[in-house]
Amino acid sequence: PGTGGVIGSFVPPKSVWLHAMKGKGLEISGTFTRRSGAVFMDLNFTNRALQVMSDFAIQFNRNSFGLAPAAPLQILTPLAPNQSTEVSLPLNTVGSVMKMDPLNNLQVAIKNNIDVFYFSVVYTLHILFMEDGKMERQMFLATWKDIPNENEAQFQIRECPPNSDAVSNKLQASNVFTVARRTVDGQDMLYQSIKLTNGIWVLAELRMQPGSPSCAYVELCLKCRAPEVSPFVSQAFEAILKN
Amino acid sequence: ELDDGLDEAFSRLAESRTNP
Repeated sequence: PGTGGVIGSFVPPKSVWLHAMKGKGLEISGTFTRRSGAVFMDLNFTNRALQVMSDFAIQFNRNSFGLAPAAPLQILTPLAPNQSTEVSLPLNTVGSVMKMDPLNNLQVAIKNNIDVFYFSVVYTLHILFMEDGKMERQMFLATWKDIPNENEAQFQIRECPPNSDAVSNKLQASNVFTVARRTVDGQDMLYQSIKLTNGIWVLAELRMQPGSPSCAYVELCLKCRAPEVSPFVSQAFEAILKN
Repeated sequence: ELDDGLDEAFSRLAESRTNP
């Protein structure tokens, strides 16, 4: 407050993950966030049944990045009919790993005194972007050269902020760090780095025409030794920049 | 400003990507 202009990291709006019809009256909406270096699953539980709900617990299936609850689900008082409660569940990334399809899929089981319910959610990969993801410049150049061209993926992102400062600031708030910037033939080029929680580095080149209206697009090129993550990193760029 | 050659290297990279 009072600092104006400071941008927070991207938080997608909550969506319904478990409909009351499928949850015997339990409705769950949620989103994923990254705050102060930690991942959270922010949840809203609503009891749309005619009986009290209690004894809540949560479990994840194995997943691509080892996401797991870092604490038990804390819903301390029973949930009366028509009552809602908000919970922020801290997560860690030291759980069992199994490659999911899509890569960012997470299978969740929630239990209460009535039954056990299962649902799948997808998360935006930015929750895995680490705070120490700014690669040293010399390392960036060497890594860029070292990663083969086959591991390079191109994407277009439309409706971005109107200039490279705004783009860079917005991305940095979600741990996408600008390592260098150049202007060539009237185009702004940003060289950026990201470190995922599992230690994978992603290098990015963003190219944009300065002074274009905000409906302009940027060309995103990603280089990574694990190129299967690139489409999901591109989705995260898109979500951050359009937010 | 100390020139460690990295500024120039980034300029060459950007140039080569724009005009391959």
